[in-house]
Amino acid sequence: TVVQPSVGAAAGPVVPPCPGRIRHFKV
Amino acid sequence: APHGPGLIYRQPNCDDPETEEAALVAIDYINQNLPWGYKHTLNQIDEVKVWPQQPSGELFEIEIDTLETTCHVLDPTPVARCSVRQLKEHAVEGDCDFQLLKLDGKFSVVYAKCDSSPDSAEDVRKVCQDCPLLAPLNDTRVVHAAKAALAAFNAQNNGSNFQLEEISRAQLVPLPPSTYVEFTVSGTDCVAKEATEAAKCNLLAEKQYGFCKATLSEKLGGAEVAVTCMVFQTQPVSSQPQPEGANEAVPTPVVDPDAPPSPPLGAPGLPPAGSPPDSHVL
Repeated sequence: TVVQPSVGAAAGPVVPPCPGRIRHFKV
Repeated sequence: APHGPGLIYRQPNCDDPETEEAALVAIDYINQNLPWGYKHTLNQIDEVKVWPQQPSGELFEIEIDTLETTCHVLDPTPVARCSVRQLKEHAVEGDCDFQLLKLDGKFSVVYAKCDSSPDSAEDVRKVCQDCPLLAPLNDTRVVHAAKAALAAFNAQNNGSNFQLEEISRAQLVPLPPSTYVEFTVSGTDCVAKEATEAAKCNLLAEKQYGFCKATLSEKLGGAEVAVTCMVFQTQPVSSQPQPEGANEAVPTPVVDPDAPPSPPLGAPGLPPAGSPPDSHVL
C-alpha cells in the first residue's frame, strides 16, 4: 500500500493588500 | 474628520477596482486644479482606508504616488494619452493624500494635499550618465532661451503675437553647449509679424494658449534657436455642454502649413521618433 504523505494545502504567494502595483517605475 | 474611538474602517486591496476608481478621480482633481506645470498620472496606490459615513456613504482616505507626464496642464489632451516623463529626462514624482466621499456610487474630493519633487541627480545618473538635470526656471540662460525662442516663433508666425506665459521646464546641456526649455504662451490681439511693443498688446478675451519646446545652441559668434510650438484650440468662455470628444486636443498649426514637418532636434524631452508631427520647426 502506497500512502501519500500528508501535504499541506497549496499555499499560493501571499499578496499584501497594499501598496498596490507600480504602473510605470519607482522614483 | 472620520477618526475617533469605536469607529471601524475597512482596508480594501490597493488594486481593487473601487480603490483605483477613487484614485483616478483624485488624479482628475489634481490635473483640473494644477495652476501650472504638467499633468500627473497615477503610478501607485500606497494605502487606502474606508470609513462609514452617517447618514450614508463612505469616506475613502487614500495615499497615491503620481508621476509627471509630458502634457502641460493647459494641454487639453486627456491624461490617459499623455506620456510619462522618463527617468533620463529627469522624472518628477508626486505624493498625495486624498479624502473622497463616495455617495450614491459617485466620488467627490473633500480633501487633497500633494507634494511633488524631482528625482535625485544620483538616480538620473544611474540610468544616464550624460543626461542633463533640471535647471532652475529663473536661471538667466533659461529665461534668455525662452525669450529668444518666442521671438523666433513670433517672427515666423502668420497669426497672433504670443506672449510668454510660464517657463515650465529647462535643462542646461553641457555638450554641445545649449539650453533646452519648455514654456507656455498666450495669444494677444497684436499681429505676430508686425513690430509692436509687447506692452501695447492685450491678451485675447477668449484665451488661446500654446506650448513650446526650444533649444538655444551656442555657436561661434552667436546662437541658434530651434523652436516648436503647438497652439491649442481656443476653449469656449461659457461652460456650455460640449459634444463628446470636444475636450480632446486638436493641434492647430499656426505657421505656414507648407513648412516641412518637424525634424528630430536631438534634444531631451522631445517626442519619440515616430510621433505624429503636431507642430512645425521654425
